[in-house]
Amino acid sequence: MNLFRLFGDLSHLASIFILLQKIQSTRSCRGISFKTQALYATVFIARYLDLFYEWVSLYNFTMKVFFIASSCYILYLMKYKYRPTHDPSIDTFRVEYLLGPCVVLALLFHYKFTVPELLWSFSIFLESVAILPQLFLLQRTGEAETITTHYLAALGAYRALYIPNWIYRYFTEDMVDPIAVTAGLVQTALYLDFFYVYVTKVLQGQKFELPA
Amino acid sequence: PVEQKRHDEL
Repeated sequence: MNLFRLFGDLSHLASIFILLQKIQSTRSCRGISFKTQALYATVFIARYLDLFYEWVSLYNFTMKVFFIASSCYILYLMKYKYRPTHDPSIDTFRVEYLLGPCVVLALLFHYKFTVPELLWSFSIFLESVAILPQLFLLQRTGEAETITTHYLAALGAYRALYIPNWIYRYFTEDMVDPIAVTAGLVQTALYLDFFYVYVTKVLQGQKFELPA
Repeated sequence: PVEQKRHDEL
């Protein structure tokens, strides 16, 4: 464990608490893409199945359980408890355009041709693009509640912090994971536009609004 | 070993 990864994980944890806080305090999931949340639940379930047969550490175990449980809980909140506040007519990104290519990529790029390794690869590729329905929704509405932008910023910072972690591990542990690194770079790149508006507007105390 | 290290990431 190094500080980059620790802060990355903490940022990921924070993003989920911010999202829960947004839903509970506004009693609404307006502005949140159900599709993106469903993709994250898929990502965590596909990747963390190793919970059942591989012990890494208490930290690792707790985080995995938390990410699976919280993502399913968020889906429940959106689908049942706050269902009327979710507007499917603006959450229109076609997820099959993400799922299909990720399956193909996992079949092409993996470390071993076994079910867990294919699922791991698939989850890495899917995670890198899972934010697209959310960004698409943001693009369509052109604005976002401030708390929603904090959620997105914390979520984007998580994978961005994994990049220095990989560089650090390359030098200290001689570890290279080309699949995770490539996907992580793509994932972070997708946030660049958002980060720009977040830093120049939200952090200056203005509302998050995209230029018309 | 690389595989094991890979799985300690979240």
